[in-house]
This record gives sequence, structure tokens and C-alpha cells, in this order.
Amino acid sequence: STVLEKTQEFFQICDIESKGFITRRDMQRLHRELPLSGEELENVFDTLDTDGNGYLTFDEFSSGFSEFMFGPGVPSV
Amino acid sequence: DPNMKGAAANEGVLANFFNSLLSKKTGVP
Repeated sequence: STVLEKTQEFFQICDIESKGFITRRDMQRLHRELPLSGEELENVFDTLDTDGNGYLTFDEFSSGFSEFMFGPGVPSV
Repeated sequence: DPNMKGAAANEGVLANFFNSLLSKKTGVP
């Protein structure tokens, strides 16, 4: 549940307006908060947006986070 | 394989991203 809480926290950091999803623009705005360039953040967005619809849902975000925490092939939190 | 290289690069970026988020939240109760 700690991982789930972290995931929710991180999702809220990215989803500045609490829309329930993250757009490419939301992700790019994080370059002010995080030591990553706009291009790197776009890469992150593209990697996490597995269906490529331009919206990053909590499910997509959490499965990306699970892969980071536990390695590929692990079911999402 | 260029695709494999791309995937590996993205993994690094993803790790960077989540590590940054993790360190950003350090100290928050």
C-alpha cells in the first residue's frame, strides 16, 4: 500500500489541475520541479503512455512505476 | 538493434524521472 500511496502522490504532482489524467503539457511543466529537461519529460510521457492516446491515466502511470520499482512484467499496483 | 537501444534509453529516463520524484518527496511525512 506504500507503493500505491507513493504512486498516487506522484500522479498528483504531475496532474496539477487534478483532472484525473496527465497530458504532455502537464509533464513538460514538471521541468521546473524536477531536474529533467522538457525533452526527457516528453520521453517519460511517451514511455508511460502505452496506448499513445496523449492522455496518461493513473493505470498507465502506476504500471510504469511498478516496472521501475520491480522490473518489467510485474502486474501494476 | 535500434529498438532495444531506444527502450533501454527510455528505461533510463523513466528511472531518472521516478528517482527525481522520490527524492523530491523525501522529508514529507
